Amino acid sequence: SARPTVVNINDLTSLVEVYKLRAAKLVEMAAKSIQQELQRSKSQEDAWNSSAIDLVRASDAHCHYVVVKLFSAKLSEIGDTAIHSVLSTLALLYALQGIAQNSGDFLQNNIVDVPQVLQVSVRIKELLSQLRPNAVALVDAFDYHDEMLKSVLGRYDGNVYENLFEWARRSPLNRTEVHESFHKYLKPLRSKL
Amino acid sequence: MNPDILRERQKATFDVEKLTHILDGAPEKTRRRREIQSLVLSDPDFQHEDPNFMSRSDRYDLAVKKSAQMILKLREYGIADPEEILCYKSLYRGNRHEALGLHFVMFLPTLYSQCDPQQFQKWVPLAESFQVLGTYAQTEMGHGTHLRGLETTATYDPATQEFVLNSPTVSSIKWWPGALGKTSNYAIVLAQLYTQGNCHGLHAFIVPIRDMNTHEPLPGIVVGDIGPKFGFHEVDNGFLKLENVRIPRDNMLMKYSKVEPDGSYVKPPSAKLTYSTMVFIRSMIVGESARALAKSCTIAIRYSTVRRQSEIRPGEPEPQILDYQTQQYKLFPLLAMAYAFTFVGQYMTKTYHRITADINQGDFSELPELHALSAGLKAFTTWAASTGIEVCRMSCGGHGYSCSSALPEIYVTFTPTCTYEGENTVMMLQTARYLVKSYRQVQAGQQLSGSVSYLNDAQQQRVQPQPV
Repeated sequence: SARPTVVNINDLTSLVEVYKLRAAKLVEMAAKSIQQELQRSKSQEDAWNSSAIDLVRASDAHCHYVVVKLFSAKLSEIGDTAIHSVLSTLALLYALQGIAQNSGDFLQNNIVDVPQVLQVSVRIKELLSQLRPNAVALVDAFDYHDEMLKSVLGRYDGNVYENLFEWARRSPLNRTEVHESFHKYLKPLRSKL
Repeated sequence: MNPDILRERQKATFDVEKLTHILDGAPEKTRRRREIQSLVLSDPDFQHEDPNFMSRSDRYDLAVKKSAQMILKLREYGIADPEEILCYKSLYRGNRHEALGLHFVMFLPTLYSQCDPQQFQKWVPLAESFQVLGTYAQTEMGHGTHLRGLETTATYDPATQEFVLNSPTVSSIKWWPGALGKTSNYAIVLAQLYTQGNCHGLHAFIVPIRDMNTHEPLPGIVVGDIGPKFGFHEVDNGFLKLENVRIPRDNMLMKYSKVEPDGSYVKPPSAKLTYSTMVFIRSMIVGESARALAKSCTIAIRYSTVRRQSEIRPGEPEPQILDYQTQQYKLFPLLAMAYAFTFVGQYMTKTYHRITADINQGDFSELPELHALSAGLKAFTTWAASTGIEVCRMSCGGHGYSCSSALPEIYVTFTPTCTYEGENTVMMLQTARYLVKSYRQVQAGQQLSGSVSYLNDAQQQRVQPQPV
């Protein structure tokens, strides 16, 4: 049998392999589900419909693998060491988070084992701390001008509260101190009670 | 500058400008994007009341006004590169959709890709000069992603060499297409083609729906707005009921399939060609997922550094929300996803252009792969991004519910991507069809290429978890 792949959860290349195997396993499971349904003398169409959940999961795993693989491939194009480092942390976080959120797929196909899943959770916390100092710089790099973002909370200068108050005061309801509904409905109501 | 966010910027361990260049694709693209951005920001026409404070009718009116202005300004500035046009528009419209959006992203690309030379000569100048304002009417009230189920008919009449277009049932009324209700005077209508008593499936027809001068609906055309939605306030998603409307034979787009004057039918080289416009849109949607998520992360993370609340260590000042591990756990994986999807979007755009060039050379070999990949990635990225935007919104607490945060607008503008241009579950099943077919080819001993080639080596490979 072929050499088993050794999984190293700290190595992105190894994680790409892990996602590849998960996708391959789920595609195989979906194809076998169709086969089993056909053996129950179902039509091709009914066999397909009775395997639809597995089919969607297989496609999801395939796309997840493509995304992780492309992220890893992009890193190989980046020469700046500081940027390569912070993007590697992001890529590792993305890949490990996917394993944590879909651990069942990886465990049931013996792609990772339970100690490794526990290790993944620990590693994710470490990566969160590593990213904390760069969080604002990483979103600044998207370079969305305030006028495009149109968000008081997301202002580049961070002066949220003053601008939140200004924004609210421009609401049409505040054009008059007393809204016309007071005179139309509330005041007459009082006189009738 | 808020002191907290200023301190955050001083902590950065890398050159932000360089990373921006990577996200744009090159330093030159960053420079050019900012140049276009300054055109928009310095433009007095860009300044207007906050649409959040407007009625739907006023928002639609403003959107049409801005669309018309953009057309004139793009000419004035000489911006013609498709990517730069996209950049200018996304800057100009902010988090909202464009009233004439479908004219640019569906109507014109379909004319470019599906018109035969004569039709190209006739229709493209009219559409590029906005005499013809078009939309793309495919979805019906009762049918959307399942294209073969569409009921609108186009029956060829050899006596008059015309097609008769009809909405045979209520469920066949065209429903949802953007700019269909009040804006467009033409529509590319997808209909089941009938000629010489046979049905030849879905084909595209150019149908006039409003008078070119008065803009009144034409005879046999019942058209209007479908009413308020969860978002998309600026877009007149419309309905179109066709009551035996006659159009000339050469209004069927005939670059690939044809109907001769006597009604005989010529098949297209690939059934998937009608899909090429959808593949283009789906490839673009992957990039849209990245942008929507990146904006949401920008808002939520910046806000989480200026918002201080409660205490971690007794007696200390209120910590920044972003110092709580739970807030980091909500936002940082989404930030990583925004970067991941940005790079996938760059890859999809490149791949789409490459394969389209091959198709124009008559090589259709990679179309099935691109069709499957774009369908799957469109579903995968939009589901994840839609959920992620909502997480960003909620991580801003109550102020995330205020329109001032922009997060509600970003969410309601983005989330329709999960159901339009192919409902996501159906997209995933389309990708699965390609995966199962590939799997069976591996079983039969074939060597695969492209994004499914891993199915070959995965057959042999086993995995041994390594103790960490």
